[in-house]
Amino acid sequence: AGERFLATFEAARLNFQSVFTDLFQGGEADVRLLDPENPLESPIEIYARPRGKKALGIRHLSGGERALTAIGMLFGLYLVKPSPFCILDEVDAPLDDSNTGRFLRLVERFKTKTQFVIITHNKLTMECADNLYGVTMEQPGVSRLVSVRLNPDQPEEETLFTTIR
Amino acid sequence: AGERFLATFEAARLNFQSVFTDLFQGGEADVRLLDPENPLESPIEIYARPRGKKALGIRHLSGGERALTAIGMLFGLYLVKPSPFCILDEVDAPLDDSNTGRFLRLVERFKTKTQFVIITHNKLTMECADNLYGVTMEQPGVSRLVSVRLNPDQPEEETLFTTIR
Amino acid sequence: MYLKRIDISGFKSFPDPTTVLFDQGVTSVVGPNGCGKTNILDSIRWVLGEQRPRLLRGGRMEEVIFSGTRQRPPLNMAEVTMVIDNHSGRLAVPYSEVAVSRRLFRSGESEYLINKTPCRLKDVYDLLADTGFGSHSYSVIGQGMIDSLLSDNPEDRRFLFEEAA
Amino acid sequence: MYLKRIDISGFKSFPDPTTVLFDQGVTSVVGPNGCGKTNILDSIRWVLGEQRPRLLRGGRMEEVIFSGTRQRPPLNMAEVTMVIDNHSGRLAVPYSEVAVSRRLFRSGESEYLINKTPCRLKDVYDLLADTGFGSHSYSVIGQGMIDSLLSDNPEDRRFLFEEAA
Ligand SMILES: Nc1ncnc2c1ncn2[C@@H]1O[C@H](COP(=O)(O)OP(=O)(O)OP(=O)(O)O)[C@@H](O)[C@H]1O
Ligand SMILES: Nc1ncnc2c1ncn2[C@@H]1O[C@H](COP(=O)(O)OP(=O)(O)OP(=O)(O)O)[C@@H](O)[C@H]1O
Ligand SMILES: [Mg+2]
Ligand SMILES: [Mg+2]
Repeated sequence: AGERFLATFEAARLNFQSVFTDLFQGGEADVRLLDPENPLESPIEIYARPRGKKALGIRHLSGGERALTAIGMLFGLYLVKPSPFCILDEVDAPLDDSNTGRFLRLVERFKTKTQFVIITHNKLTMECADNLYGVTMEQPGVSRLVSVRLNPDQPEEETLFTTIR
Repeated sequence: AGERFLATFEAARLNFQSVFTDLFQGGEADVRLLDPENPLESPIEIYARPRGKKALGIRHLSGGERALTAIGMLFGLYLVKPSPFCILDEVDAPLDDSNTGRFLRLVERFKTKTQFVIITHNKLTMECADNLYGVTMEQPGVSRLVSVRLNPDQPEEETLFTTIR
Repeated sequence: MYLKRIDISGFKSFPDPTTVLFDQGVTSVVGPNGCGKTNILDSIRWVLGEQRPRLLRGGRMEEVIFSGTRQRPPLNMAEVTMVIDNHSGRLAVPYSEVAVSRRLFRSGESEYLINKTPCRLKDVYDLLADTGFGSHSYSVIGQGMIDSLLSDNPEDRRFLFEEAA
Repeated sequence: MYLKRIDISGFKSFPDPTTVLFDQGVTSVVGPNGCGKTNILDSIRWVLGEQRPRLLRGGRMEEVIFSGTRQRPPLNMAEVTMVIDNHSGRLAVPYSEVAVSRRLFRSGESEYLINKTPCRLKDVYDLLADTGFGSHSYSVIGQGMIDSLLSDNPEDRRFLFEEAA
C-alpha cells in the first residue's frame, strides 16, 4: 500500500507541476512528503512560486494565488485517476477575470474525460458552460430548478434568470 | 468593565438586529451571551433567520447568507462606536448581485461617518466607489499604484486598468 | 460511465420532487444566495453515502430532511436518487443504467436501494469503490474546501492523495 | 479625524516608495490576483502596531521587508507612514496633521516615530487608543475574516465586541 501510494504521489506531483505552470503561465511548484520513509503517515508539504516572484512559502501567496494553486493540485490528481464526474462549488470566487479564464480553459481540456458541474456567481464561468441551470426560490425556503439561457443584456444575476420558466 | 461590556453588547445587539433586517429585507437575527453572569468570559452565540425561512441555526446558512450576516454584525458594531476609517478586503466575494447592491447601499449610509477602503474584484462595487485605485505588477513581484477610471466597454478586469497611467 | 440525473425529494430546501438532468460537457448551476445550489451538492454527497453530518453542514443527519418554512410544514422523509449510465460496464452490475437511492425518515430509519432493490450502505460503497464516484473523493469540492487544501495542517490534504491511490 | 495618506516603502511587494492618497468617501482598490492589494491592508495593520506576524501572513516579522524578485535584490528595511488629519483634535497631540511611522530593519531593529520624533510602540498605541484606529480593531477586515466571525468557536468573535466596548 505504501508502494502504491508513493507511485500515485509521484504521478500527482508531476501533474501538479505541469498544471501549475500552465495556470500561472510559468513559475514552479512542488509537493513533497515530509517523511518519505513513512508515506502513509507523512504530512504533505506544498511549494509554489508564481512566475517572476521569489519563493516565499505558500502562506505569502495572495487569496487568488492560493485558490489557483489548490485548483492545480486537484486537477493534477484528476490526471492520475480521472473522476467520471466532478462538482465544484464556487472555486472561482477569489479569481480575477484572467485567472478565471485560465481555470475555464483547464476545465475545457478535462471535460472529455470528466463531466463537470460548476456552481458559480461568475459571469465568465456561466458563459463558458454547455448547459446552464438556474435555482430559484420564489416561495421562500423552497428551491426550484429552471433551465436557463444567458441574456448578455441583463447583467444582473437575478434578472438574468427570471425570463425563463 | 463587565457593566460597560454589557451595555456595549446590548447596543451592538439592537443595531445588529436592525442592520440584518435591512440587509435581508426582513427575517430576524440575534446575538446572545451564552453566560450572561460572566460577560467578559462568555462565548457569544449568533442566531439568524432569513425572511420566510425557518430558523435552522447559522451552520445551515448558505455561503452568501453567512457573509451578509457577518457584515450585519460588523456594521452593527460600527453603529455603537464608529471607526473613522475602515478597510474591507473582498467581503463581497460570496455575494450575488442583489446582495452586493444591499451591501453597497449600507456602505453609502455609513460613509458620512467612516472613510471606507474596499478591496474588490466585483464590478458593481467598483462602479459605486467615489475613488478608484488600481494596483498593477508590470515588473513581476513589484507593485505599483495607478489611479483609475472605469471603462464600461472593457469588462475584463485587467484591460480595465491598463489604459490609465 | 457518466451521471445521467439526480432526483431530489424532501431533501433540505427541495420539498417537491426535483429532477436535475446532466448532459455531457460542463453544466453550470447559478442563482441568488441561499436559493439551494450547495444543497444540490449536498444531496449528491449524501446519496453517495456521506455519513458525517458535519460535511452536510448539520449536527445530526435528520437535519437534511426538509424542515418546513413559515408557510409549509416539515416533511418526514428525504430521498435522493442518482442515476448513472453504465454502458461502459464499469459498475459491476448487469444493468446499463444504475439508480442508487437513499432515504432517511425522521424516525431515524434509513434505506438504501440499488435499482429499487433494498441493500445496505456497504453495498453502495462497494458498487462505487474505485470508480472515482464517492462522497469522500476529490470529485466533490465544497465551498471553502479550496482554502483548506493549502492549510497549515499538512494532514488536511492527505485524503485527496489517498483517494487517488 | 480622517486618514489622509499612507506612504509605503520596502514593505512586501512595494520596494519603491509608494503613496496612497485617501479622499473622503469610498475608495475601491482593484487589480489582478497577487498584485499587492492585500499587502496595502497589511501595511496599514503593520503601521498601526500589529505585533503578530501570523496576522500579516508571516512566520517572522522580518518577512514583511521586500525580499526581492528574480530580477531585483532584497531590501534591508521596510517603512510605512500613515498620515492622519487631526483638525478635530481627537488625537491628543497639538498637531493638525499626525504622521505615524514604523520601520523594521533586517537586523531586527525596529523604530516608531510620531511626526518624525522617535517614540516607543506603546506611544503609538496610546495615541490611537479609543479612536477606533487600531490593528486589532474591527476597522481592518482581512480576506477570510468574515467567515471566522461565524465560526463554531464562539470565542472568535469576542474581540470585536471588546473593541467596541
Ligand atoms: N433541512 C432543511 N430544510 C429546509 N431548508 C433548508 C434545510 N437545510 C438548509 N436549508 C436552507 O437552504 C438554504 C441554503 O441553501 P444553499 O446553501 O444551497 O444556498 P446556495 O444557493 O449555495 O447559496 P450561496 O450562493 O450563498 O452559496 C438556507 O437558507 C437554509 O435555510
Ligand atoms: N516580503 C515580500 N517581498 C516581496 N514580495 C512579497 C513579500 N510578501 C508578499 N509578497 C508578494 O505579494 C504577493 C501577494 O500580494 P497580495 O496578497 O497583496 O495580493 P492581492 O492583490 O491581494 O491578490 P488577490 O486578489 O489574489 O487577493 C505574493 O505574490 C507575494 O509573492
Ligand atoms: Mg453555496
Ligand atoms: Mg488579497
